[in-house]
Amino acid sequence: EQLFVGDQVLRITARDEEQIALLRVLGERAEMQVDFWRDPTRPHHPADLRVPFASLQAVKFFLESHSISYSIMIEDVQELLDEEKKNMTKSRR
Amino acid sequence: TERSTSTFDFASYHTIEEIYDWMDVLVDDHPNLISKIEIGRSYENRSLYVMKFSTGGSNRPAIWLDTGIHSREWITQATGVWTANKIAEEYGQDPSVTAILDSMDIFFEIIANPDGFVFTHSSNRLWRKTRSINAGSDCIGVDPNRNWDAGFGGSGSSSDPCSEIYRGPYAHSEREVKAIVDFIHGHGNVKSVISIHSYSQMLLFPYGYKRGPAAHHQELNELAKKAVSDLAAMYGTKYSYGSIADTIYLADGTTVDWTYDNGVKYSFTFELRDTGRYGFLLPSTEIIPTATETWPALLDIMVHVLENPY
Repeated sequence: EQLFVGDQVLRITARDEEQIALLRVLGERAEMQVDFWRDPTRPHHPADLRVPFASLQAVKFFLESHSISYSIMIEDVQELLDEEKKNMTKSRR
Repeated sequence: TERSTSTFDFASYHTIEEIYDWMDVLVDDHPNLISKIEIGRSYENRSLYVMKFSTGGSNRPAIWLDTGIHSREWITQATGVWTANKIAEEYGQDPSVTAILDSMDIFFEIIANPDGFVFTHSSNRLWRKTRSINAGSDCIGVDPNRNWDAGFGGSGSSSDPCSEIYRGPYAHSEREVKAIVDFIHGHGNVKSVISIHSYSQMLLFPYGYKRGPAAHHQELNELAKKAVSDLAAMYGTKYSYGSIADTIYLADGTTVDWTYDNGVKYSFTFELRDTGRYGFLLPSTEIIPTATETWPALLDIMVHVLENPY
């Protein structure tokens, strides 16, 4: 089973089309292994990006170096998944 | 112990086995209203089950609902279960539901992508696509909402098998998609298709593969406006609405573009809530509020379909 320990989901808000284009470039960089849960569509609309733990530093550096604002929507994806699984087991009991 | 829908926990996420078991119990509980039909098999040869709600007649005008075509969007399958149960419970009670089912049939595919759904439980919770093997690539799966023969192959999808929006080798290559295509073509009297996704709180209608307004844009827009208003009235959840291309982005090969282009006028896609904190990992405590708020919007659309035959 694939684990997502330390993965984060960043909520990113691009301020203009140039930043939208930069986000699209980021999404296509295979080595980053990022996954847009919510695509960058237009300025001031949220885009949600799941970032593997191993890419976190590089992705945050990329965003900060282009002054693209973001917040952390999910601190640790695996924690939420563990919680979800625990709740399913509890319900089944 | 005797299985019963009254012991099913609608406020929890479930495995495919639990949902398929529950379907059989729902049919047992409502033998004169509900039957379970198989419209095909998935890539890994799982049954594609559809709940048929019918009070008789032959080839009546029909409404198609589907959830779970993107397997990781668990809130949609859970909402599908709750909604199917609600339809069964309200027939004979709620005047609108009774009027709809006295004249129309409802077909509800709750797990439209079973292979992907099983994979989210066993191996990768964030899996979105089908599980078909792509010749010449290590990457698995096709985005079943880019595989339809409507603007297929345009810029709003990807030709890269490793992409989450990979369109597939050709239109309707995916058995999960082809089964719905064949069903709708074979039935010939489907008047509305409502495909339920998550997340981002939107009610969308054609087109996605082009920017120009659909022929019935005005009517679809007015109906969407009413539906999202009644949805918001429940808990204040705000939806945006409009055509796919105008509201989100260009997206080719989508379900509702194909159904609309194939004569199904009332074609809508829901993107259910996310509350801005959990995305696809909406806690199970939000299942019932999400399903409850979506119900009046679904009812608005179905009543409109009933009252506006074409």
